[in-house]
Amino acid sequence: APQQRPITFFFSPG
Amino acid sequence: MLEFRLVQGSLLKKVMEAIKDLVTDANFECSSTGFSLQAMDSSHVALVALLLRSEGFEHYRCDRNLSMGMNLNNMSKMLKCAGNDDIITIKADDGGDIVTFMFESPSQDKISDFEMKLMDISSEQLGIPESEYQSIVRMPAAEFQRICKDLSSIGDTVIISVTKEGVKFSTRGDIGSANIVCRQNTSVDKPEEATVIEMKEPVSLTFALRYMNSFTKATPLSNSVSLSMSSDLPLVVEYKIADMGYLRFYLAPKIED
Repeated sequence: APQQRPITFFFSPG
Repeated sequence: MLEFRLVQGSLLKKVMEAIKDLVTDANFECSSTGFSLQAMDSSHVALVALLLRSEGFEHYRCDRNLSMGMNLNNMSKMLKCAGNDDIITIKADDGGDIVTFMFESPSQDKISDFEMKLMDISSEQLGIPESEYQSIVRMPAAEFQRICKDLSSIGDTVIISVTKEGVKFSTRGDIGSANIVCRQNTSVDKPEEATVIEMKEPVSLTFALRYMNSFTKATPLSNSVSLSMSSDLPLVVEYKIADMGYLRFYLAPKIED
């Protein structure tokens, strides 16, 4: 099954 | 100091109801541009971004940029004490540790002051790059809410697929499966009742319905909602706040390893 990614996987701090 | 006066105070009440279950504590950023917030949910899967532009307020004074840390549940408790027709004014002093919410009834015969303690919140601001999305669907917000609610009684995840045929919402669970297809429909009396599909490329992404259902608590803010999607990027669910700005929810997709 597809795994949930955290939003920080896509957007980085800054 | 800062002082914002919002004639349509119910907007702020609706914003709080839309986000208080997703985000516990958040820093509200106040600047000459407006009143904004960016916060992740506790699982760091979804992100909320709110913007209320200064032009949308009847009176907006912000002498210097100020970050106000608030517990959203407590803020919601206070704003629930405002009537739906009340004018809401938010006031705070630079460097102070309280924020004041003032509620005025439309006929000015009842004026209430609520003071709330501010908090120190260390929150990480994420950079959200401007993206050209492969597909953008705009549809009635109530319809989107209905679809998310209906599908969550069958499964835990939704696959949203956009093709030139329309947008398909699919789920699967122990009791069976469901597919709901919405076709483009612009032949309606009011523009907010239209379903508009802007597809540059077909896209298909999987999301947790629990979050989608939470986002639809923003339905009272806007007649229509837009879903912006690209492969391997978070979904953007946007509710426009008339004349003022937006409430956006970003949701990370589920991806095959």
